[in-house]
Amino acid sequence: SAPSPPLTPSPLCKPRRLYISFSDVGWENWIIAPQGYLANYCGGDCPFPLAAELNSTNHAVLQTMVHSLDPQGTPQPCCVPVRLSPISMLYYDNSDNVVLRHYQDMVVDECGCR
Amino acid sequence: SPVLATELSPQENSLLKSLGLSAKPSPKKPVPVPPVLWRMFQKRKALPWPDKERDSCRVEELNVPGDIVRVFADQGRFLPEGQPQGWLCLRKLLFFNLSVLEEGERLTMAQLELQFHHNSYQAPGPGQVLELRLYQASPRGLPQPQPGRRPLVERSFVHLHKSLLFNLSAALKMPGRSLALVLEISASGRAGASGSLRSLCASADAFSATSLLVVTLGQQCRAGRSRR
Repeated sequence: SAPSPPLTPSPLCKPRRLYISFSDVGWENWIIAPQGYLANYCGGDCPFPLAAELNSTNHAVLQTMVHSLDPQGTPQPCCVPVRLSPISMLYYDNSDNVVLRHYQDMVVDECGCR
Repeated sequence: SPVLATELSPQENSLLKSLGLSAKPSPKKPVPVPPVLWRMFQKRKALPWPDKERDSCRVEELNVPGDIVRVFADQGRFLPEGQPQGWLCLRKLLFFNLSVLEEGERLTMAQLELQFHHNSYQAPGPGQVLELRLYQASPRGLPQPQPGRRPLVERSFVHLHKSLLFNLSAALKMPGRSLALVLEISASGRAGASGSLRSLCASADAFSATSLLVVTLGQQCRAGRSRR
């Protein structure tokens, strides 16, 4: 389930809100906490010319240049996560033990054109 | 062929695999969450980003590397007291099924906790102590006391507290599929004090629960360390 989107939608590449509910996934029986979390995702365009705030690489800048010359042959760079953060989860394993595990790269904090 | 409702979709399977699970857990008798795990979870949730990232492969509360903390419940049973030397108050097999530990995990800490209903085992007289011994036993067959065998842990107490912690990291450096220990608590003191030693032992039923907290470094963290 996704909470209502921000009021000022931007077409540019940036993090978008995505709330993952473990009961929607059907995992509420074994995940103790959290019941869900704000995972986010990356969405939006990487247009030419690439602005600095789009966290682009040199390669992505050149790719957008080539794309502007040859839109059919070369795609635009992709809008992808460039900084993710971990979350911790408490759950029961298959032997009914309680486990606390730290999972890396679970939340999208920043996106970039790559 | 029809797909059983209990079967997992390939997507769900792959998600579980990426979380380090071979199957979807379905707890039969969910146990309460140990307070120590709740505390760690809440503390980590409140951490700001840079700290959260930095500490994701470390268990700060226990000051050890690790990203997986498990609490194993004891599946052992009380044992006959056998041939006691002095006043043997309690003899119990402690058995922990460690088969969920994955191949690539590296154990960084193992802590045994013995819990009592209250602060019992108060030695009533001077010179009287309670002795606690932990022996490593073979998971196969009934463990038998062996004369001259050195215990893994040996402590003397004038007063046993509600919760006792023992570091078993060294004993579990090469963990197998299970861990079996024999716990003995006995009372000793001056000759002729058998009455008070007996009363000292009488509170043996105050023994409440045993658990084993195990911290490991999973493959995700180990790979990250190697890269660095």
